[in-house]
Amino acid sequence: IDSEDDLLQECISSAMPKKK
Amino acid sequence: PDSPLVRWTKSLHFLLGDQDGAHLFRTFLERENCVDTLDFWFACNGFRQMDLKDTKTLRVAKVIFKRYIDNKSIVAKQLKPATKTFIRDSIKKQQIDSAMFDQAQMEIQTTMEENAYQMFLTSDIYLEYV
Repeated sequence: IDSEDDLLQECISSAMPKKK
Repeated sequence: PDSPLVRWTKSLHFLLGDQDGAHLFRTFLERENCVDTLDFWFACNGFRQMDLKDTKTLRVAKVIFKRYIDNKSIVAKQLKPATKTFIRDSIKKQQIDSAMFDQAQMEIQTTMEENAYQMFLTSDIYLEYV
């Protein structure tokens, strides 16, 4: 099971803009 | 077409949609001790894209609530009490919805647009980058 930190980080990262 | 740097000055939306812009704004917010507002904003976007059928989605909603809303953090301080109550009730009843953080995100975004974003555009971090 992922830790809370991992879950949150994954969620935030998924929304970050990607390199053009 | 406008360069990315010119677009950053047009709206917070453009700034956060650009990788370098979002990164630089994050550096600025870290210095101002309010980077949580930006992380929360991105977490709301990430949450909205999650699959409601995935059990992970409820866990993520709970983590977002615990980290940013159910405490005295800078995000919690900027949210209206009714907004926090709505999210608390949704989690308690396990009524998870893709839009459950939308109102909270909008409140944080408005505060960012009026304060941190304006300060960023006159900050030395931004001016040196330019």
